[in-house]
Amino acid sequence: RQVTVQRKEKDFQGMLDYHREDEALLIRNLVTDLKPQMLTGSVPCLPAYILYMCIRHADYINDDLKVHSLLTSTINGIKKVLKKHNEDFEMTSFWLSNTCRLLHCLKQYSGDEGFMTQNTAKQNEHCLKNFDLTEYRQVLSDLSIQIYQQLIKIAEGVLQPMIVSAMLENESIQGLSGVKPTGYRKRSSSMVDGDNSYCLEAIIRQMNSFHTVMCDQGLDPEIILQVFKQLFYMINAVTLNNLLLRKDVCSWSTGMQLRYNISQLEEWLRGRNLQQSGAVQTLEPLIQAAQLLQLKKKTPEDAEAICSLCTSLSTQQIVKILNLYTPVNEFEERVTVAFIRTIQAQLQERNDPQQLLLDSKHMFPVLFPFNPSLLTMDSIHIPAYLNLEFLNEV
Amino acid sequence: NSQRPRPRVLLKAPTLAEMEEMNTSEEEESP
Repeated sequence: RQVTVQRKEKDFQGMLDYHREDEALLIRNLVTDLKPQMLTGSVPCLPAYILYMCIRHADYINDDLKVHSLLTSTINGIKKVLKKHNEDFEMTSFWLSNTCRLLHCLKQYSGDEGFMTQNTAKQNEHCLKNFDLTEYRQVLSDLSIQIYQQLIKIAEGVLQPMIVSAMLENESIQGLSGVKPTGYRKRSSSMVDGDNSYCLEAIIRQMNSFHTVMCDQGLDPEIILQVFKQLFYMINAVTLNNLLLRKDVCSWSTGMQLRYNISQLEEWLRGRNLQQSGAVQTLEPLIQAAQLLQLKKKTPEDAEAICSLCTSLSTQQIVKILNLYTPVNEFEERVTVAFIRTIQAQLQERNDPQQLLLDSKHMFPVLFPFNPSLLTMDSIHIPAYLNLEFLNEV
Repeated sequence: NSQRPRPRVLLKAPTLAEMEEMNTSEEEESP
């Protein structure tokens, strides 16, 4: 009888070893030359986990120079890739996800009890043994902020050209063009060459695409919420600023269309489970402007109603919209000077900001809450197509 | 207390801006 000796595979402890001379190749294959599409279907943030497993081995063998070198090369590699793809939403989102994940790993496995509360016993075995990487965590946090800012800049650049036509000019409510102020009909997009008009659907389609990319890449849900709060703030600011400068859109019918468009955006947030982002709250000035266009503007009671409703608009903005307001037809009267004076008198005690327009470039500070992973390092498989065969599992 | 893990050694890191500077000067040096 033939005796077969079954050799037990040595347990993988979730560490990866490599020769120092292969570091450049590692960074090239895993960072600078990596295409996010290659990783579709694998564990989200796989590069971050692989990098952590390499760092952990360098820590395990107590090689501080190897840790320094790998972290520095990784950070420089990420910066290089972001610089090269500074208009690529998918690439930027991919490296934001991975940088944040690496930061979370350095916390989760730091050995600091505050970050270990949700770890399994197995995960606790995968903590760093020799080095405290607090200072590198700060560098990764600063890098994450830079990447987030690049991501927002790209997304805003895509959405901005759509906002005015989609929010203020496009008429999706049937029959509304008949009640547009006379003399201003069909003005939409006449100021730009070619057909640069967009409907709200185009904005929604674009936001769907952003959302899907970020979710697929495993970007932290809290960051995704902040991205949409920021984008909705810009939609609010650009739309309101245009409304405050254009007589032709200060009408009852635009108010009606605007309110409908905002409700579609709110519906979209609900559909994508993004209600808790605070995005709707950033639209409040615009919601009130739409209502102001639709309210009656004649009696002292109307003035009272406007003042109690428009709490997110400044006195200057309310007065400007009333001044620009254009009656739909000859049966509707212009807003009288007396009515505007009544409003001003009622609002004089408010301590409103002096500037008329909103800062459409304003950015909310971003936060990256700690988000430990449920994955255990020894369960991670490295696909052959990453060409990392020089990494040795330990 | 032999049960207690020994404290980890803090690895000093340059700031992101310092890293950028070092990287730029290295690139400038290499032809």
